[in-house]
Amino acid sequence: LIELDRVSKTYGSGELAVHALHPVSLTIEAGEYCAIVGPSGSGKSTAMAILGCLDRPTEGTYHLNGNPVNSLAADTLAEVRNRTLGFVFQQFHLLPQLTALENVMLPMVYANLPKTKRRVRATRALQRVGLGNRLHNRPSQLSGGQQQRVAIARAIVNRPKLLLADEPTGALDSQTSQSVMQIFADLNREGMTVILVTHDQEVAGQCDRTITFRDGQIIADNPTRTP
Amino acid sequence: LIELDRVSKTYGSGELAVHALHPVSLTIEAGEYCAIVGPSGSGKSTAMAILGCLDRPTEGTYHLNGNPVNSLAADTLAEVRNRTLGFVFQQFHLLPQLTALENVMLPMVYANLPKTKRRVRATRALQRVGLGNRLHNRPSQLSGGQQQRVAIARAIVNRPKLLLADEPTGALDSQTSQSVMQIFADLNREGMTVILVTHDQEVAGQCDRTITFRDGQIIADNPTRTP
Ligand SMILES: Nc1ncnc2c1ncn2[C@@H]1O[C@H](COP(=O)(O)OP(=O)(O)OP(=O)(O)O)[C@@H](O)[C@H]1O
Ligand SMILES: Nc1ncnc2c1ncn2[C@@H]1O[C@H](COP(=O)(O)OP(=O)(O)OP(=O)(O)O)[C@@H](O)[C@H]1O
Ligand SMILES: [Mg+2]
Ligand SMILES: [Mg+2]
Repeated sequence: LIELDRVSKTYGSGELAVHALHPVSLTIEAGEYCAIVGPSGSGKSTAMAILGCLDRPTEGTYHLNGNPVNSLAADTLAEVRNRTLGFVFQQFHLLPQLTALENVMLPMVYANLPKTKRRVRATRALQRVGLGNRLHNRPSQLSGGQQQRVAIARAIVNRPKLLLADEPTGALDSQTSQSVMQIFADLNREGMTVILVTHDQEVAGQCDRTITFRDGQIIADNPTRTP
Repeated sequence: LIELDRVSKTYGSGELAVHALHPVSLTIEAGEYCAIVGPSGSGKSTAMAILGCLDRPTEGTYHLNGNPVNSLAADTLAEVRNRTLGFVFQQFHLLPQLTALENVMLPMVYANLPKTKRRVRATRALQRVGLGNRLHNRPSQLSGGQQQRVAIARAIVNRPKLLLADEPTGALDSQTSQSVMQIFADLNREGMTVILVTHDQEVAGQCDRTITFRDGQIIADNPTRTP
């Protein structure tokens, strides 16, 4: 499903260049459940942005579902992204002027679903993350953990092939984290490919494979050791 | 230093009312090192906003340093806040158009320090959190954990009497978390009152006192058990 071939990302140039990713290669099959770990600033979110077609590599190629992503035009890329991908951002990125329900309904507009159907599916996704009683609140009226859960509901509502979640439990207490991890495990069992970035060993331990970043490189890539 | 007397916070009214905090009472002496824990949505950030003079309670009184905060005029309140408090927000709230250095220099403008002095102090604070080489980057050019560390540097640069940090290690790997916790321990040893909200047991375990929230109430308030 995913093939990164010697992908690198450099910001700026000359003396000011920041090599966020050195050439990195990675193959992930459909249906896998991977954790990406590594220190702050090691390139995890940068790698996720490339995987999620939200950013292009400086060098190297990215094949998603057999298609070379780099060479796609912007609108084709947007369509691939909307149909195939679900993304939970490290900082949520909810639209402040929309309610929780409206935020979660948004990805389905591209799928040409009628409004009643979008509303039902969005409601179910929000109930699944324990926010059935906060549908009509806007993000500023929600706690940090509640906003994170809205972002998770939004990422899964379109039943994407590939779910990319950057620190999905960062703002959650252990009990809420566990119910979110249960959702990811269920989705993975139903066939969804799931890639999580996490600082939480407890979370990484529940994935099948652990990919470790350091200074913009992958320094380890192993089946998760079950303790 | 801190006295919350039957403080409550209600959003909305009538049927739509959300009781974010039920009457809560709390006394914290100068020099204490407290962890506030509890599930997502239990009222922790709401309590922190009141403690940080960023929000007023619906009922009850808040005395800070012997002064009743509720009855202060907005500009007096702003002055108290700038002189006494350092705040690390759950979602950082850095100014996107300013560099890391400029963001950290900002609180000192109110302290009437000359610009050269502000620059030196801000540089030291950023070096202390390991960002000495990112001074001139703007938040969008920084990783999640780097942005969180800029927010921490900004909160301590004015040497406040009271430091309030809402999930200060949420976006940090364990090694970076530890160096941040070392900073808080050093500041507390120098006399700063430190109150952290955290979901991380590892972090809570390093504070002297643990205050547990649930459904807008304090359900436990004990010295931290050392394991
Ligand atoms: N402006 C608002 N209007 C309505 N409800 C609000 C508003 N702000 C906060 N709330 C609600 O108040 C409750 C407490 O929120 P708070 O942010 O204090 O929780 P928290 O303990 O910090 O949670 P987390 O651990 O998820 O950050 C939540 O149910 C939240 O939805
Ligand atoms: N637009 C940019 N310009 C310059 N440098 C950037 C830019 N965006 C990211 N970087 C740098 O690239 C490096 C990798 O960032 P990235 O966000 O991928 O780290 P991360 O592993 O996700 O960190 P964290 O765990 O703190 O979220 C960091 O050093 C960051 O400062
Ligand atoms: Mg990141
Ligand atoms: Mg909170």
